[in-house]
Amino acid sequence: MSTSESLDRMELCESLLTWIQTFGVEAPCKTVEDLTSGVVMAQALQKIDIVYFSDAWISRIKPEVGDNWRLKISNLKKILKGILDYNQEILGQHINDFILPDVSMIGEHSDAAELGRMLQLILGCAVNCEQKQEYIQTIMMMEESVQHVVMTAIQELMSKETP
Amino acid sequence: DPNMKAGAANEGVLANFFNSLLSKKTGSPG
Repeated sequence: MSTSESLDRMELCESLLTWIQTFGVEAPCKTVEDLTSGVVMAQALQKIDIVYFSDAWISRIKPEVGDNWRLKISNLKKILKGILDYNQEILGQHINDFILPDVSMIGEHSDAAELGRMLQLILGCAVNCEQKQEYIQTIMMMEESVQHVVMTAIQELMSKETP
Repeated sequence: DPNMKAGAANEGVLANFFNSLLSKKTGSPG
């Protein structure tokens, strides 16, 4: 059984939703719907690396998108690009063969499986960044079932990374 | 109790994984 086969995408989203709450960002982040604007993810990324995900970067993310899915998708595209660039430029790794999240499905249909993929990429940034110790220790304090899903998600990402 | 043993084993796997992640050198192009 491969890692990807054992990763239930809905369970992944649920566990990573619990994980993203540990960042204590300003924006509400209790439900899948709360995350579809991208604002929570942008704020979490800024906590991961405030130099790279600077105020100038975050100012390009529209905070008040309401139900406008076009604005949500626009935000999500910028965030996905930011994550991929961060991996390449700062972490020095390229993610191959990883099915990238479909941001249209997140913005338009609040798709939990696709949101899970997006959060998985943010998880990859957190556990590889300079302050990774802080983030890994926080994960180790979480419920065992969540830790297990997080571990599988990291393993899947690691299997797709090349320097 | 087999459940307790399985729980302890699982805890060990998780701790090993996250500890190895902590000691992994972060890759950076510099």
